[in-house]
Amino acid sequence: VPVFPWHSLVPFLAPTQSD
Amino acid sequence: SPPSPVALPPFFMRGSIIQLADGELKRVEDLKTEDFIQSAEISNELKIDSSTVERIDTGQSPNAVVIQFSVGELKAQVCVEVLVEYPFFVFGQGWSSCCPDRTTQLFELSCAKLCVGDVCVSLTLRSLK
Repeated sequence: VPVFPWHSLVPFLAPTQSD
Repeated sequence: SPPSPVALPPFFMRGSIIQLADGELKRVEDLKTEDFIQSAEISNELKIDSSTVERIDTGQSPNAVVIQFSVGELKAQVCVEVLVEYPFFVFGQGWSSCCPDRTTQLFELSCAKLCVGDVCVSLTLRSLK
């Protein structure tokens, strides 16, 4: 059974932030 | 030619096994807002952003929509074109898509209707050290 990481379900909508 | 809308990946199928950042396994339909928040908190690379739906327009491809989000504290305006059945996770509500009937039909994933004003979970890369 494949296991998917939680972050694969969430879109990246913002550019990388420098904080 | 217009960019192809993002196709729906397999892990949105009901019953798919999702691993949280602490190693816990959950089914996709059982995920809660807290699961995303807590997973991001223990991640060195990822940060949760709140992305508010500002507009939903018809896409250029069949069965596609263009969703405009206002992302994060800076309210960056971001548009994505996705298929109408593509689910987003709305804070405090759960999976939501522009066509919940189609999402349920294709993926057996219960969905609410995604509406303008909904606040979706999204990710940002933290700056790499």
